[in-house]
Amino acid sequence: VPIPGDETDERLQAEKYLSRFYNLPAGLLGARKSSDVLQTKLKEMQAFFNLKVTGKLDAETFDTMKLPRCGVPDVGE
Amino acid sequence: YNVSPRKLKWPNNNLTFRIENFTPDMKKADVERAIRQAFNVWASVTPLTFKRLHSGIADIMISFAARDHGDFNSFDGPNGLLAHAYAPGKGIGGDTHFDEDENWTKESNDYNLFLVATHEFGHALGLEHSREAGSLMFPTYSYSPGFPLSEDDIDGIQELYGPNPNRKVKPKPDAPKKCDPMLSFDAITELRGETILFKDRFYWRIHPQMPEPELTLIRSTWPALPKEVDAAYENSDKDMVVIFSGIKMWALSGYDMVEGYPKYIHKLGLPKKVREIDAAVHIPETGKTLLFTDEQYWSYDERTSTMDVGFPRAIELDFPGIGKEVDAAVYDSGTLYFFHDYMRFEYSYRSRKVISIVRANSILNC
Repeated sequence: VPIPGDETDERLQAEKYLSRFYNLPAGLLGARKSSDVLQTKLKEMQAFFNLKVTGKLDAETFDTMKLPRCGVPDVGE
Repeated sequence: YNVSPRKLKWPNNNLTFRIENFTPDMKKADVERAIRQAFNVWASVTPLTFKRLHSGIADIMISFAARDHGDFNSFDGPNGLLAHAYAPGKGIGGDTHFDEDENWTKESNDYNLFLVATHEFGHALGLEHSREAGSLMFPTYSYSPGFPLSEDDIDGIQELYGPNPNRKVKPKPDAPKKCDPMLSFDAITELRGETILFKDRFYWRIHPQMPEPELTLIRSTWPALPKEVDAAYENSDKDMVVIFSGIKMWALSGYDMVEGYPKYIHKLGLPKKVREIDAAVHIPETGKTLLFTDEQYWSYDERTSTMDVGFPRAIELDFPGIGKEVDAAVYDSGTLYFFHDYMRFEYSYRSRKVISIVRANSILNC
């Protein structure tokens, strides 16, 4: 089977970030196929921050997620 | 476990839900039962109660929908995302949507609605995904019968709402902790250059290109295998891994199950009184597979597919220094690695002696 990336923790953190600021509802993935839902939300976020829109959780995107946010309404609440 | 950002939770314990529509995949009564049972799971470990409404706005609005369904979070067709739920809050908060493009069932095939609903209601109550394999809140679906919550799920929900003062439940066993100093293994085998370590319902996968061992439920990868296994070995000449559980054995070619199995272990030539194999290891240089059971071991000749004469022999006599019994064994370049309880014995097959003894979980970088 393919080797998974070592980004499990990063993915969980990204999921948390996107659920907080991009209204990504938590969901369950099937056993057979991954989903592109997270990718869509990542693209939305990358477009907002003028990052390269890849839909992937690359280092630049993840670093941006770690930056403090100020004055941005919390969609989740 | 993880709770949602800023620990979002419902301000009161008496929650309402409403089923807005039904899936055509199941009978209406079966859907109602699955949803009710899913709520009951969470109610059994918290002080929460769930009352069904038939009209109006409930805290948790439940619906089946496909693709774009009006919440800016479209579903993606069959498989992929099965369902999603919003964290506690007003309006859409708590609402739970199931992807109608999935095939919903009350059985073990496709996607069991009760299990998915229980997972989603975990989100609707304030839980995020857990990174503990085998917990209900792990982000990937896997079927298992019985009570679906693990200790990890229960700890998570009780951090938000506290325990149910009136009921005690028996959680699913926890995932093993790799750096538990008392960790032992059920079985270990090589698999095309990877090492697979079985423990309870789980296995660790060690791959040279993976920095950390990966823990997965056996059932997630091989649904046809039994819940737990006793022994396993790789015969690299035949490109096959044989897995033992009780009096049966299965075979893998790579990660695929080989047809024609399970077979009875007695087909190998073992006497009927042998009811399980503790450990198995193949020695490529001799073409022999050693099968350990209780305090004895047998030698199976892979080339002639017969059991060697003169066996069983006492483990303690032929492998001095490793003790009387073995849990798991692997062979690498003239060295046998025996695992028993929380110890790993490095045994030189050529010089016939123990070279070193370390903790069993040193193989997991602990």
